[in-house]
Amino acid sequence: TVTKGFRAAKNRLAGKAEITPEMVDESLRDIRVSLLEADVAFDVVKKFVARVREKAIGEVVQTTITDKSGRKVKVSPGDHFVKICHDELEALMGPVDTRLAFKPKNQVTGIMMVGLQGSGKTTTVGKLATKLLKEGRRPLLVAADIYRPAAVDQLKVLGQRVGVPVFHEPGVAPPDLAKKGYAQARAQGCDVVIIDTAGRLAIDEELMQELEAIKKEVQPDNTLLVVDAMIGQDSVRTAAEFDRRISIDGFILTKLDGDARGGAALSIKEVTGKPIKFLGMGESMDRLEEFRPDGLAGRILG
Amino acid sequence: FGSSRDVDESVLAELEETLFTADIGVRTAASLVDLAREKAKKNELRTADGMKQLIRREIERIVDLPVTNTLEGGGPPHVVMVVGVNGAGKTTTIGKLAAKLTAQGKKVILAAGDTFRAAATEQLDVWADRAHAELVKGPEGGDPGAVVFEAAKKAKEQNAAVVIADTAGRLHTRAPLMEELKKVKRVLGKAIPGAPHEVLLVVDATMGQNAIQQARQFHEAVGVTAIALTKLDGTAKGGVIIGIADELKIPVVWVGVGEAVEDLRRFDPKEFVSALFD
Ligand SMILES: Nc1nc2c(ncn2[C@@H]2O[C@H](COP(=O)(O)OP(=O)(O)OP(=O)(O)O)[C@@H](O)[C@H]2O)c(=O)[nH]1
Ligand SMILES: Nc1nc2c(ncn2[C@@H]2O[C@H](COP(=O)(O)OP(=O)(O)OP(=O)(O)O)[C@@H](O)[C@H]2O)c(=O)[nH]1
Ligand SMILES: [Mg+2]
Ligand SMILES: [Mg+2]
Repeated sequence: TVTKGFRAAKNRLAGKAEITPEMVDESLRDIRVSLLEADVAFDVVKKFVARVREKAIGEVVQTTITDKSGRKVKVSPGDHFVKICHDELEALMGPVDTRLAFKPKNQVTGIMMVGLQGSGKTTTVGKLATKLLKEGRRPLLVAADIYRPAAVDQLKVLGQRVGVPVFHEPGVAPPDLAKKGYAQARAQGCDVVIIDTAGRLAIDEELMQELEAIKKEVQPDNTLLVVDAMIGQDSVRTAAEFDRRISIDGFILTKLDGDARGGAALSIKEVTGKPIKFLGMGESMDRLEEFRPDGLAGRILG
Repeated sequence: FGSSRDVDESVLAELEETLFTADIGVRTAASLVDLAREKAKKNELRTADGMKQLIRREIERIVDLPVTNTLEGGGPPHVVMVVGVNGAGKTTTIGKLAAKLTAQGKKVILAAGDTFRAAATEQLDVWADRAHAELVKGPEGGDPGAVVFEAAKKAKEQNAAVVIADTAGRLHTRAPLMEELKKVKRVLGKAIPGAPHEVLLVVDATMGQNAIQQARQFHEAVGVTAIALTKLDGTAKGGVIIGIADELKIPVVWVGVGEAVEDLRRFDPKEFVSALFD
């Protein structure tokens, strides 16, 4: 069947006078398929389905719920089941916390961007700088990717487009680049340093040590893991390992302007407990939004 | 899997988990598990090890597709157009392919067809140097068609063996960008009859089910002839190519296993499948 998943589950229960636990289980099978197709991690799907089942068996069979104002309302079982799934998914992806940690205005706040190769870090550094400028801050970018051909050029071009200074010094290792970047920021009266780092595998020991060294050197107030929304089951391995090694403060999910369902959003939150801060919605510098669970929940459920 | 365990539902559940976590996709994984369950019912399958063998053979069968020419056969020059979503590894893969060709003594021309992204041309320029290939570039924000036309013309004049055209990353949901890609393909065909002889879709091994949709859309737009699967040196298994092979019959020809110029291998079905089960 083409319309599998959420819609099928809803249709199965719609218009039914009563709902049995068997029907709930059948619907949950559809939901499971839908979530796996949405790239939610295998174990996370298991957990989610178990949670929904618990709630649904208890509540859906009654088909009378207490609404937000405390009144008892009759609802169709299908609609109530849908509501439980949606609410549970939103709850798992929340609570919403899109704030960045800032030092007092006369000090330099640090934001370090990390992630797998090609996830969108450099582009997102430009977007964050754009946003911070609008908020009256004065960012300085540190080009600490010393490996990728023309990575420094890329950040310099973006810095120029956005109107912020970019610091780089050839032949200097990333931890020292970060340290010098802070000094440069102070000298120029900038109050935020955003560090662009090279893409790396979470299993690359040497490069993970480099991140630890950068963090030890400048102790950034925010360490953000940039994740491609199209990522599959690897989201959990990657997020867990980055968090374990260098402690992530939050995530940025990029390339949501495509049609990837974005199940990674649920997986990485579930596995690390850290919040999704921002969403990348395109290649230009104004395409960064604050995370909101409701839109993403609907997209993941399908 | 305990190798001599009976093929019961718990073994099948383990198989299902292995397949899913490799991004094989719900439909393909379900049909593979069903196959194992059927064989077990008919007593054609006794042990977990036997099951593993069956599934491995079946996946190998799916991905072991015939490969027509790669990097040669068209023209000369043989023209390769490289496409794919943002950040998949196109530019890096082109550098690696160019190096392979120049090491064989072939003359290679690279077209900097990404005229959009910041420092895209500079990035390919470094790779052209590393690979000892010649680069044809255009102004930033310029028409990519003009750049690839220029490169094709130059290749003919200089009797180059291969032209590889880089294109900007794009999401398959952006219709105007897919139209632009079709236009680049047409331009190549005008410059050299029959070009592009190869359309290489670069797929990131960390991608989930959306990669199948990517393949469908790029195939529909420009006719993909082969896939380069990148970043297989990570923890992701790249299982999505099984669904792509099954549905679209497009072969994986190249595998990227790192960021250095030598980190490119020919796709080996046996190696790929055995890594899935590690
Ligand atoms: N459509 C879309 N493309 C994006 C988005 N964010 C980044 N990109 C594109 O994704 C590609 C990779 O972006 P980069 O910023 O170079 O990624 P990176 O993580 O810095 O890559 P490495 O430094 O090589 O690890 C580029 O083509 C970007 O334009 C987004 O939100 N939407
Ligand atoms: N580990 C690993 N990294 C890779 C591999 N192939 C490419 N990369 C990295 O992935 C990142 C993106 O590579 P690019 O070649 O810029 O990708 P692209 O498709 O040209 O990106 P856009 O042009 O922005 O769409 C870079 O950091 C590369 O070094 C691979 O096989 N393994
Ligand atoms: Mg980068
Ligand atoms: Mg590129």
